[in-house]
Amino acid sequence: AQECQNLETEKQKRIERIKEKRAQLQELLLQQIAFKNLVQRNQQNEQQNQGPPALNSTIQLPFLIVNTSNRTVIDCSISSDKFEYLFNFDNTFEIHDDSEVLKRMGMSFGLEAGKCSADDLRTAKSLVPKALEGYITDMSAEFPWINQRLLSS
Amino acid sequence: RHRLLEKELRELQAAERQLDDLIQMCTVQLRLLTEDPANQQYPLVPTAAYVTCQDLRSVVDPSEQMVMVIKAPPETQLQVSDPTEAFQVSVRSTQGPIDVFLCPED
Amino acid sequence: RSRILVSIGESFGASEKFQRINQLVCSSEGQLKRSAEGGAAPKPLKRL
Repeated sequence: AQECQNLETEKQKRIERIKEKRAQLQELLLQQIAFKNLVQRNQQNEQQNQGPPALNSTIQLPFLIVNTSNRTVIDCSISSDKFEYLFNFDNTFEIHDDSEVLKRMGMSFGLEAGKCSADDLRTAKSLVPKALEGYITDMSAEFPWINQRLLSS
Repeated sequence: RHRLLEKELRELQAAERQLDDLIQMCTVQLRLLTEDPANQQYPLVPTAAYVTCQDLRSVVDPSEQMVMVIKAPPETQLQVSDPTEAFQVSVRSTQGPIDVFLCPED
Repeated sequence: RSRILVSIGESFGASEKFQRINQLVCSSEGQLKRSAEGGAAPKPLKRL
């Protein structure tokens, strides 16, 4: 009975670790899809507009954004070599990295929210290696995709 | 029950190993993709891996919010102080200058 | 005292740290504590 209890404990730990790793794999796939989708969109726009947008109107990846109310006053200190910045805000702010911005732009087809149209799902699957297509399909499904993947394997 | 638990553990072990391999593969792919010479940080020739100011304004309501963009070399340290004392953010680079600019409102 | 440190460019996990930072900053504790202490609001700073 004690051995069974130990095995049961080990099993629960492993299931928790698999859940975390599943989320990590999903995030990596979403970032990959969003990045490729963004590059494709930009290339199509450049073809239509016969060239890239003005340099000062584009922000190359990777970047961070800090957004805050228009009324916030920000005190900024900068070292002379621009290696160090110190910002003091008098109001709350938010920090997001580029992968979050791409998701909000819809570059990952809403997969992160489990809402993805059939056409977008096809496009998303075309942006990842064939071996991982199944995970994209599961991601857009209702039930937890890892269980389906586990069962099938 | 003991035999069944051992079998389930073996299956979970295999599934976890499969996930580890896939995560490793995807991490390498994403790094190659984003650090591809053409998409290298501060590229000599801009590549298609960019967002426009219009994109940023589409995710943040420009009538309410201002957006500050931080472009920093890899391994730059960003520290946020304890919000109960001050709303302070410090950014410190060791590999090159940091660029900060406000996304224009229109 | 810095609460959270993020290395920009790390391949994974930065998004979660930013979410945690945003929750911390936006939680009302910051304002409450300062107003509870009657601490003067941050001095008027110049706009960036």
